[in-house]
Amino acid sequence: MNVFRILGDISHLLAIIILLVKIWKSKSCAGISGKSQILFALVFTTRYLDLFTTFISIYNTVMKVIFLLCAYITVYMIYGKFRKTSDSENDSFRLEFLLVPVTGLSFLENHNFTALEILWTFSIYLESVAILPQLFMISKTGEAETITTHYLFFLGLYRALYIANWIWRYHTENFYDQIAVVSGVVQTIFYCDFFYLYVTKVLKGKKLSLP
Amino acid sequence: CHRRKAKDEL
Repeated sequence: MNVFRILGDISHLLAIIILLVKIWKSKSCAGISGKSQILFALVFTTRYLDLFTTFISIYNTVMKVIFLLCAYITVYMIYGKFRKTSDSENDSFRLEFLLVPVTGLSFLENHNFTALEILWTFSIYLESVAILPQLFMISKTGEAETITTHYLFFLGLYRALYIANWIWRYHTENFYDQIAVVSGVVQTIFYCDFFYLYVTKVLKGKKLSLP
Repeated sequence: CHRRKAKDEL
């Protein structure tokens, strides 16, 4: 495990915790796309099925369980506990536009044509587009609370650090995974526009609002 | 180069 990988994982965890604490403290999930959170829960569920089949390390197992738990708690907060505060009107991204192509692609382009492998591939492809309902919601309402932008920043940072991790692993271990790398790069590109707004607005103390 | 799976990653 290299420094980019561990910082990436910490950044990912921090993003998830920021979102949970924000919802919990404000007792509201306004401005948060429940659809993106459902997709992330689906991503973790389909990817971490190997919890039952392969043991990698204590770290790996613990982090997977934490990510799964946090994802389901977040979905519960949005659609259960604080349902009345959710912005379902603005969360209007059509999930089938993501799920249908992602399912098709995971059957076509995978390492092995086995159930577990196809589900793993599905989770990799789905993660690369799972944030789109959230970004769509922000572009629709034209604004985002500052704390929501911190969540997105750490989520994007996690992706960027994973790319650094892959470059490192390619040079030191001669390791790379084409499916993960291509999807990871696509995913990171989706955050570029947001990163620009984050640096030029949020870091200068302004609220993120679109013209 | 190998084309292995990134199964040890999260």
